Amino acid sequence: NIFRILADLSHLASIVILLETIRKARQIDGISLKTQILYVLVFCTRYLDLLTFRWTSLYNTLMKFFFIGTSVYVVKLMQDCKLTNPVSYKDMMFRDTFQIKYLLGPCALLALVFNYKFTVLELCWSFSIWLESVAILPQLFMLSRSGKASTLTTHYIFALGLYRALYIPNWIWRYYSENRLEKLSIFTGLLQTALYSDFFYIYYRKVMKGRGFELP
Amino acid sequence: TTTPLEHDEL
Repeated sequence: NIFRILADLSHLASIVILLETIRKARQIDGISLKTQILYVLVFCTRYLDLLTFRWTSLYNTLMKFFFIGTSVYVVKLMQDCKLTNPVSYKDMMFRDTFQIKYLLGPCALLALVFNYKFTVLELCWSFSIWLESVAILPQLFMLSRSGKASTLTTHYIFALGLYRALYIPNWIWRYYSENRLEKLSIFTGLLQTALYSDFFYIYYRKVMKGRGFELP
Repeated sequence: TTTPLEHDEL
């Protein structure tokens, strides 16, 4: 359906924007390495079903490889910055201070409690869905500490947030058309979108009206 | 309603 396609396109766009930002500017100011590492973990644990070869569709499989590949590539590009632009790297590390153990622990626990089946694959999937919902927190934390961000970084965060937000009408659509109700995805998707809501509001008020992103 | 085990979303 249209919402699902727009959501996935928005997800793709967010990654393209991020890669372009890092490659063009040759700096990683304002981008959280911790969030990017969390995304590697999210995609690697979610797409373990690639190993079972029970592939849903070519589209699905290609996208999964794309998301795993690009997330690893982003982390590598950011690590490279240590040598190519040590000032920018140090500055980023200095600001990227969110403690991710407070996300990993609860997500692992939630995965053990809320899952569809107590198998390794399903537990990893549930863990990834919980972790994705909070993976942006180090990035948002960094943003709120520095108070401003480059326009490209805010476009990246916006596109990434829009992706999960667009999944919500997709789930409503699928409930009526397929009688499908995927409770875990829906709950974590709502949680994820809620975490973005403050950012969305400032993005709308400032960036979309041509002013820079600056926190009040 | 059904809760399918196939994860066909990304």
